[in-house]
Amino acid sequence: FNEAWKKTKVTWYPIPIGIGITFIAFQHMFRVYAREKRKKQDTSTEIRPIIIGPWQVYLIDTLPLRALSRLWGRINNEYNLPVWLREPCFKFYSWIFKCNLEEIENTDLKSYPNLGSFFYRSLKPGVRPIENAALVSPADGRVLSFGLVNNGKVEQVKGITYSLDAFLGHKRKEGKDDVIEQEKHVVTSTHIADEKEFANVNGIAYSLDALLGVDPAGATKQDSSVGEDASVRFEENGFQKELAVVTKFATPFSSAHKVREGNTLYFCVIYLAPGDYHRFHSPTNWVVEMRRHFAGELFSVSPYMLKMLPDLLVLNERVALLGRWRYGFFSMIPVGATNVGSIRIDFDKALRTNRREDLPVGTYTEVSYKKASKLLGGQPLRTGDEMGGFCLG
Amino acid sequence: STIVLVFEAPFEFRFCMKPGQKIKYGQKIGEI
Repeated sequence: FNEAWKKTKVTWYPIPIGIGITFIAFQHMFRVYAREKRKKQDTSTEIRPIIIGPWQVYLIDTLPLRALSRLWGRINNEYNLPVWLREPCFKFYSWIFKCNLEEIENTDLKSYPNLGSFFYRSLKPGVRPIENAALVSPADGRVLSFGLVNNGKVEQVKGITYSLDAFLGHKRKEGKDDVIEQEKHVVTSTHIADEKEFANVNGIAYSLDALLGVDPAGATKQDSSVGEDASVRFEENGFQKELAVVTKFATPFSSAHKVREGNTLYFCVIYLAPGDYHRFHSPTNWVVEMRRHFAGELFSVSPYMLKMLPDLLVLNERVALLGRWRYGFFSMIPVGATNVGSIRIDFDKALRTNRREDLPVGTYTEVSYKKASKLLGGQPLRTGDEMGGFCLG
Repeated sequence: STIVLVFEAPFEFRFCMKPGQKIKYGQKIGEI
């Protein structure tokens, strides 16, 4: 080796580096060109939010949650169990999820054709006395968090704060640290969110406007009650977009909704476990003036998941029921999850959730209940009235 | 699934529950 090392003559050749660099440049150029072409061809406005969080979140985000939820729903709602299998199956489900079978109205388990109908069971009259209070619980469940909405910020689980304004889909300026200043950005009612818009950074400040939806700009007012879809077509950045069912515009919540003197905003988050009774009722005497259906992801909303992905409630499918009660503004927002992606509102037969054709995350459609009651300008509800429920899939 | 309530109420409003508490529908969660 020593000999060879010493004796071998070293000859220097100019290797063609330039050709190598040119080849790589061309390769990169073709790749960019192909990507831009694919983007142009892809007319769908499917924009995926950027999910940022622990590794478990990335893992879950790669799953087709909505498709899995629809499959779960198809299995449980469309395939009836053989009669002999029903009782053991529902008893097993009740044992796992601690359902209380004494309280259900129809105790003949063989009469439930499938798990979907068992899941949507009703309770015996009188097993849930309605207490005489300003506010009662709308459903069986566990209190995750509650408190004051301090200038638009909501305390989420474990101290991570939302500011409710972005909760409605406002565009955000690049955030500094955990509280992102909300730009006054009016969201069209079928707003295709920018990729950044729903960037889900742990601890990001969310706001009420992301939860309830704000007043779209520039769209014409359409008068239509529940079920009559009106739509306005318009062109934006080469995309045909449709402003769906824009009926009545609530004013931008955070700016125009002035809380009355001596009042303030409160919030409360209630988690329904898989074994809980899944119909929900009116928590007080109020009038529902409109609903906003946000198509979205269907992450699990368990406390574990909420801790890992604190901005979850903004990403998930939800129906924001907005109205008023004797002290001012009142809203109730049922939020779907992977196993219960369907939200049913008894007085809104037109509502369909967890549909394949729904617009992607960051869009919502709005329907006014003005015609439900001319006098009150909305759907009147008394404390304890059944409003609807969550269904499997 | 989850239900979020967001509402306006006077400063005297008080929640009568604790985080993590199990509740039933119809049970009092707040009073003024």
